[in-house]
Amino acid sequence: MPLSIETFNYASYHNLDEIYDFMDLLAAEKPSLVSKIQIGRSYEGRPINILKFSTGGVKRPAIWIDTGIHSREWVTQASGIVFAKKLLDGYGKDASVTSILDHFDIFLEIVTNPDGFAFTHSKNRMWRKTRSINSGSSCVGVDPNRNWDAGFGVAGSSGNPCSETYRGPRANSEPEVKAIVDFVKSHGNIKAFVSIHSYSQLLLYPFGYTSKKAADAQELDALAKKAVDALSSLHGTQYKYGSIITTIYQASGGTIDWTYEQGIKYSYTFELRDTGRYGFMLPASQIIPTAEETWLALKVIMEHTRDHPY
Amino acid sequence: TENFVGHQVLRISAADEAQVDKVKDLEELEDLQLDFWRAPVHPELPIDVRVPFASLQGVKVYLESHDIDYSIMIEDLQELVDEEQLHMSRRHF
Repeated sequence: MPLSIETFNYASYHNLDEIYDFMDLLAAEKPSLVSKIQIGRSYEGRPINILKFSTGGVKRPAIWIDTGIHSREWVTQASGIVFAKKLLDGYGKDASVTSILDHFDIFLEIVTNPDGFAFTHSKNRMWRKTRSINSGSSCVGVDPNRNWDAGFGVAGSSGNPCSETYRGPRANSEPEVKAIVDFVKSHGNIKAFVSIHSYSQLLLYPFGYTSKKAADAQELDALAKKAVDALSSLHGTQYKYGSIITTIYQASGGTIDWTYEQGIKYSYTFELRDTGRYGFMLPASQIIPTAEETWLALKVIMEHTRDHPY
Repeated sequence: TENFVGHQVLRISAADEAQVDKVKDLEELEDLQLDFWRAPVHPELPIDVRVPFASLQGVKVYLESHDIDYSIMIEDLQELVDEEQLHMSRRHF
């Protein structure tokens, strides 16, 4: 049966080729709304693709959502696929999505670490990092959430290439990170940035590398509360929220610390289900409920961004 | 393809900072091949760690000898991986 947007199985995990094919299907389904953009190439040469949802305008303010920066957290890429379908279906039908897309572009990067993701399907399901070769070490890969130029190298990441939180030889050493950095800088008008991980049911905002409070901490905290209330209203899933360093631990070189320091006020990280039954080995049966509840929180953040221009 | 037969994921509950440090000491022993899914940070937060079969006995003895509470979060990791693969392949039909 030819694959189509309607026959695609959203309640199952997919490999890299299937996700990239899905992105092409989506762009073909509604080219007036959706386009696929390649923003770079991974260390092993795979295209780094994002979806752009736009109803017109030039350099409109934009919202960025990414999933799968830690490749083994499969429920995040699977949720990204569901978000893409909701944006496609929602425009013109869902008042909130329509209003957001009438004012903002939305960029969605479903597979933010394609080399690592391909490796989880082919060789090692537990792989988390990139697949770059570390000179002088037999250990491979850098933690792409420790490689950003925000507190890079301070406590909260490792200098050991064999560690799962290895920061890399320098900030932005990973092409997967550099591609986003370059895109964000060249676009220059991104107003919200959400990076999605799993697991442990948390909604986090800057900072992670320092105990210094973010200038907008009060607003970010209030918005996080509103978002997690919306999330738990669907299935009762309980989330905690707060700054990275006060809620979990010191983590340096992190994505949203960098985006916040670029001036993107609404910078958030999600840690999706669960709290400790399956960890990131979440059964496929939980993909849809996880994505649905997360979508409610994402809409709260996107609506707030729409209603609070800065 | 790496297989995880006999690997277990333990959920460790450190009672205090000293016990967190004891678990951190484990983290330094690279030949144990431990994979921390949730890192040892402070007592309020659970620690989740994947332990290969070869290291399992040693790690459990170490935890018990330091009175560090733990439970088995995932009994047989390979079973979950197999289920996932089966579900994905079934999707094709």
